[in-house]
This record gives sequence, C-alpha cells and structure tokens, in this order.
Amino acid sequence: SPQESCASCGLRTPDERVNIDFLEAVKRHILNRLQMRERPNITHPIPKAAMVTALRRLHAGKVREDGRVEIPSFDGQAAFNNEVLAETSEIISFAESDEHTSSKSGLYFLISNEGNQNLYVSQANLWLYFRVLPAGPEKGIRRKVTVKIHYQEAGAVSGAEGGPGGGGGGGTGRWALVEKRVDLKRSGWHTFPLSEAVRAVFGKGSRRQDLEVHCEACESAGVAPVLVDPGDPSHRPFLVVRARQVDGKHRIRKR
Amino acid sequence: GLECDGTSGGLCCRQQFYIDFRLIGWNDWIIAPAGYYGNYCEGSCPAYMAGVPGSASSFHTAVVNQYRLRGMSPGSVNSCCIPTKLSTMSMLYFDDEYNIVKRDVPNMIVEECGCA
Repeated sequence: SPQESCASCGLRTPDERVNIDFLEAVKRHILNRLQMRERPNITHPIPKAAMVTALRRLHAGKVREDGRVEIPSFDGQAAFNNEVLAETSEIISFAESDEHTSSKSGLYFLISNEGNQNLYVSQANLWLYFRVLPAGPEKGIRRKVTVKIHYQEAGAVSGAEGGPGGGGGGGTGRWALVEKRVDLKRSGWHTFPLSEAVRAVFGKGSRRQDLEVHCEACESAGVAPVLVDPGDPSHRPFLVVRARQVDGKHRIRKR
Repeated sequence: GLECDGTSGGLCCRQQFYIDFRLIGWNDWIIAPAGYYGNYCEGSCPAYMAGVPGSASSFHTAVVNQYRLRGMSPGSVNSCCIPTKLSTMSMLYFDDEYNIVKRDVPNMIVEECGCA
C-alpha cells in the first residue's frame, strides 16, 4: 500500500467496530480537551430555574422562553471564521449553605482549579438578589444600603473557628472585606467584585470559597439579600469566574 | 480542501462526522452545543498533491511540485492527509461540582484537510 506511513489513509471501511472505536476516541478527545478524566456524574441537577436565571443575567436575550440557551457561536460550524481564541473559561458556581456556614449570612461555593493548574482568574463577580420587602417603606423610594462581604485572605487557615464579627468561619485566618453601597429602588440583582477572593482560593489550592454577607441598614430599609433558599431557586446567589489558561513553561518576559 | 461527498475520487478530503450528545447520553452534562462535529481527514495523497494548500505561495514548493509531477520526486515522499484548518469550539457544561463552565477550546473542529 502506498499509504503505509499515513495513519489517515484507508479508513474508509464500513466496519461497525471502527465506528464504535471512533466514537470512543471522540469522547476521549472531548474529555481530554476539557481536562477531565471522566464525564461528570450528574446525580442531582441544578434546578433549571437557577441555571436559566444565571445564564439570562450573563447572556441577556440569548435564553429562549423555553429555557434553552441560544448562543450562536456555540454552533461549532459558525465559529469557522473566528480567530483561534486564547483558551478561556467562564465558570458559574451556585451558592451552597450547610451547618458549617456560621449563620444565616454565610454561604459557600465549590470551585476548583483541579486539572487547570495554570488558570489565572481575570475576573470574578458575586451576583446577589436583593428583595424589597412588601412591609418596608413606601414603594418607589430609593433605599441606600451598605453591603459587606467577608472572605478569607490568601494564606489564611481554612475551616478554623470564628470569623468576621465572631460569627464563625475561619478564626485564625484574616478576613478581607469587599464593601459596596447599593442603591435600591426595587428588587433586583447586584454584583460584587470578588477577583481577589477567588485568586486566593485558587492560590492556596483550596476549592471552597466561604463568604459572609452582611447588609447594614437593610432591615430598616425593608430590604433583604436572598441567600440560599431552596424555595426560591431563581434567586440563588451565584459566582461568575472568568479565567484564562497561562502556560507556565513558556512565559514571555521583557528584559 | 475537498469534501468527502463521493466526488473526491478517493483523494484527501474532509469527512463530516456529527455526534449528537443526546444519542450518547451526554446531554445531561453538556448544555451547549447540542453535538460535536468530530470531522476527520481521509483519503490518498498522491505525490503531486503534497504541499497543497499553499503550494503556489512558495517558489521552492512550486519547483518541488513540478519534480513530483514528473515522477522525479526529490527524496522519498511520505505525504499524509491531515487537518490544515481547525476552528475553536465553545462549550457550556457542568463540571463535577455542578458549576456551569463555559470554555472556548481551540483547534477542536477540523474545517479543512490537505496533504502535507
């Protein structure tokens, strides 16, 4: 055969075994490119309402009424003319809470850098929904509240007792603060920059991002941040992390 | 680049191969797209096709191709049908921790094949 040295020659044999092997090879290829060993085991899917809300906030107008995501460039063929992009990731993580989170104001996210040892977090934002309570002050009035979000700094000991204001969390570790003044006229979503916090988690090889959310004057203003509430999946807090892969071996340096 | 549509005459071409994630049971963790174009290259690469595409861009390649056409191949020619153009695919999926991940994976889809 003239194609002895050519692996792609002579594939045209209608053999079912070849197709099965080929399918397996394609599956393995996809997993490799996503840096996964196996496909994730999805036993309890995220409520669709939470997922749709998160995607709708991020890709306004691209989620259809039936909840299906419409992202034109997600059709592989449509990406034909695109320049080869830098390998980027966007991770949407939904808030969790458990008995270890110190109080009603505590929540955590599980995000890991596993398999992506050189992921650089370019941006991370927490999305929180604030509900204007019906029993609050008059409708239409602007309410100015200060929201404080505490997170553990890099190098802090995770899992220790005590936290911001003695409320639990990471006692011996130092807690950093993100503070934002929020002007509320009606219920809605607000973002809080947490790039440093997520970098700290990735930096120490941890996968758990603990947060404490405190809202000053929220109660008197008739406003409440919605934390993890199983009865309200549409307003579940979420964290959006934008990261890009950096090649540690071939860095360009200017001298 | 030729498409393997029965008219390529067994020459190096791109074979389209679409995998619907529903059919392999992967739609529970891959949100978008609905499937993957696992296109591949197949077919023969006669000596005169080596260097295509882009053969005209180089004077030296043109000379070498003329030699090949006349059966006077300079050295042994081991030409192979390979992807010559690849494109990026964006994926939206759940990871092990139930996070939604959107990732742009470069060089995922074979757009063109050629002999090299």
